[in-house]
Amino acid sequence: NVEPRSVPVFPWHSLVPFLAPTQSD
Amino acid sequence: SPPSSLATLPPFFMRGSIIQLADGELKRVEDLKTEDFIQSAEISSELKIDSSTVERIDTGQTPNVVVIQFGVGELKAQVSVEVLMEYPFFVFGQGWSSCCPDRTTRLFELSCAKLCVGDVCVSLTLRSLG
Repeated sequence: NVEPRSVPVFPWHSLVPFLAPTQSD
Repeated sequence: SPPSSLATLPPFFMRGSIIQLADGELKRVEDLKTEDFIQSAEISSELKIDSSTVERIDTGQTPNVVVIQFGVGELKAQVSVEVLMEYPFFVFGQGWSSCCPDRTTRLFELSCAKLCVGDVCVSLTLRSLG
């Protein structure tokens, strides 16, 4: 029995930096 | 405010990495287009795409690190991030770009343009913040 090698799948949003604008007030 | 740090190099920038879009479609990281990010964000209930314009790129305190200052969104809110110079950002209409494209290409085999002041990068914010 050869187990299929799992290929990691990454969600699209992990590629994008999360830049939360600072709240000015 | 101190820059937030993205001082590690995540594995998903390696050429051939499989990325799942919001509609379930799988694509390789090197094949992603601007539309993929826009359409995925449209589907997302929590995240929205923002434009982040590169306003400054400064040398960081440690070797191979740069501090990039972005103007985020329509209000150009100032956010700076500290990243390794090979860290890639996705520029609207252009694709992957980094401060040192040669290193990015060497480390990740990911074709990359030079990230410059004035480039508009894809970034995310929470919908509830808007």
